[in-house]
Amino acid sequence: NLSEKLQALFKRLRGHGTLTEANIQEALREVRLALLEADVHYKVVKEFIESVKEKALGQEVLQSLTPGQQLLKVVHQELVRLMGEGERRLNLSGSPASLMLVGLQGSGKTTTAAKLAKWLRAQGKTVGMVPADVYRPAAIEQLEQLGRMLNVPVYKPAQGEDPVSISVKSQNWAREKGLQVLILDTAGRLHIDEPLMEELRKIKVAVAPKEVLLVVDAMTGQDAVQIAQSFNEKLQITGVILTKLDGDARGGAALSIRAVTLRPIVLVGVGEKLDALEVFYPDRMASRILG
Amino acid sequence: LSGKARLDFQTIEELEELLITADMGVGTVQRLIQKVDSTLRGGSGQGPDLIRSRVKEAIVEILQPREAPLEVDRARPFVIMVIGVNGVGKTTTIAKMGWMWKREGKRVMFVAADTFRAAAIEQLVAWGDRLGIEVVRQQHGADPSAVVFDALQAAKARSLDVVIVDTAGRLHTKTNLMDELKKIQRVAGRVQEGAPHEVLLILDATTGQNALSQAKLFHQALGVTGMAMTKLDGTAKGGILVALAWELGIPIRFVGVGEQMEALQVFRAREFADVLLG
Ligand SMILES: Nc1nc2c(ncn2[C@@H]2O[C@H](COP(=O)(O)OP(=O)(O)OP(=O)(O)O)[C@@H](O)[C@H]2O)c(=O)[nH]1
Ligand SMILES: Nc1nc2c(ncn2[C@@H]2O[C@H](COP(=O)(O)OP(=O)(O)OP(=O)(O)O)[C@@H](O)[C@H]2O)c(=O)[nH]1
Ligand SMILES: [Mg+2]
Ligand SMILES: [Mg+2]
Repeated sequence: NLSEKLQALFKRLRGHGTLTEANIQEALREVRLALLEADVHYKVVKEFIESVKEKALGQEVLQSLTPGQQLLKVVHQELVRLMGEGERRLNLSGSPASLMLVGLQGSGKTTTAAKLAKWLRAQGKTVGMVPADVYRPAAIEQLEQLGRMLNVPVYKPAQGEDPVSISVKSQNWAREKGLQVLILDTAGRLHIDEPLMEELRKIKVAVAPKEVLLVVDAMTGQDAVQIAQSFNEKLQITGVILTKLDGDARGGAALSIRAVTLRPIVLVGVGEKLDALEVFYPDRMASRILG
Repeated sequence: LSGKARLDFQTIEELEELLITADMGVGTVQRLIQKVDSTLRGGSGQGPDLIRSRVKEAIVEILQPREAPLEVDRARPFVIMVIGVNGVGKTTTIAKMGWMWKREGKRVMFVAADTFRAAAIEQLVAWGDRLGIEVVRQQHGADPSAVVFDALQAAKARSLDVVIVDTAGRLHTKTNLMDELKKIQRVAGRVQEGAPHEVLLILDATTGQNALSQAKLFHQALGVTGMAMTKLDGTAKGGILVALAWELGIPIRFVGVGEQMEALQVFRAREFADVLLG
């Protein structure tokens, strides 16, 4: 892993007298490799290495008895700083407060909608879910089944009702039922699909959600930048939920997304079961990315 | 001479950025550039176009041996077990393949062996209804091996042509879930000699370096005989396929390029390399 590589590198260099700028550059190359292998975007890595270079060349590393560890500490700290605020509460004001889940196909939106419902109900909120995916076979059935499992009400779309109408009508349904929070599950779509991205914008304008959460798979590679940028430009997302962190993906997409959108990662999915939702810990994510 | 060298360096750096951002992986990219560099030595001009075309040729050279379309006529019923991590497009790809073979006049059966995820059975049944392909299923929560057992008995008895087994998405790092797949594989082999004839791993084009870990662990557990990559209609280029082709000898069967039934193409090395290099 990176820690071992840096230690070996500095051990080899130590035999040649005091550390130089060139030595540190070599060490930063190892850091760059580690970040690229972790799926952090090429350009984000470049900027990141530039930003840590100054600290890396500082006395605390050059004069240290364990420069490898010291450099790693500097890099880790900078990653944690970039990945953000740590605990950030969801905006649940309003009646109902609508939380819109968006993202690419298969990223985990429907499952996350149910997890979020369970999470919020545990915090004392009355919650409902809205199946706004009319395209995928059995998508509405999927959310309905999850709702039954949790005993959480799910809006029932009319035959042939379109996603914008579903999103609007469900607001009244929620008010009638006295629900405090409404979770909108939308269909997976490509960020380059203009009509479908426009559909999301229409839903947002009609519903005025308190949160627009981009649901992203932790194993997403370099494309994370394009995805996040497009969704953010079109919808001004308010936060990100990273899913499938129970796997062995390093999750560099987290840094890429944060770098290009400056939006916080609010929650993470750590399993298929409905209790597998956790708060995002930037320091844990930093360690995971560095490998 | 120095001007030419500087141009090479810039070209190499640009190619590195292009290929890394295509998810080829920094290790594979460096290996590839070294390979091309050695073929360029002793050559005359080294302009950017020549370097680029050499890189493309090197990529085609790596991918071409993995071009091996799936032949389903060598057994009846030919049994395909579809596996992969969560959400990559297994169920949708099964629908696409079923539709393709049905149009060729083959008698196809789908097996709903994802008995775990909410509405997974209903999703495959909906596709079966739409395409006119029968789906063998049991109740939610049934043992997937039991569903496969029954389905294969029926398929054998009626001498169907192709049976496609849909399994639940699962992370390759979960040993108990990998054991479940091994059991499905064993049970299939007991009902019919040689089944499953194809163990097809589905990969998502938006996945980065983790695809390597996925392929290796699924292969270790079951012996993967074919791979397919979905969602190439997005902006992700699927460059990891080059790393996989180089490291594993597994055939690449199909690419998925959309959510409609027509959006399935047979993998072609040169076409893939063309899109990769843009
Ligand atoms: N291991 C794991 N699996 C997850 C997690 N979140 C979701 N999944 C699984 O990922 C797969 C896809 O989840 P869905 O909720 O259907 O994804 P989606 O974004 O709604 O998909 P589309 O509606 O088709 O875009 C399912 O198998 C889920 O069980 C997670 O945190 N960990
Ligand atoms: N754009 C695009 N979307 C695809 C493609 N293949 C599948 N999808 C979509 O990806 C999402 C997930 O597809 P599924 O077939 O449910 O994936 P899965 O692997 O069976 O998911 P689990 O069973 O939950 O693990 C759906 O929204 C599909 O329509 C493709 O080639 N392109
Ligand atoms: Mg969904
Ligand atoms: Mg499925």
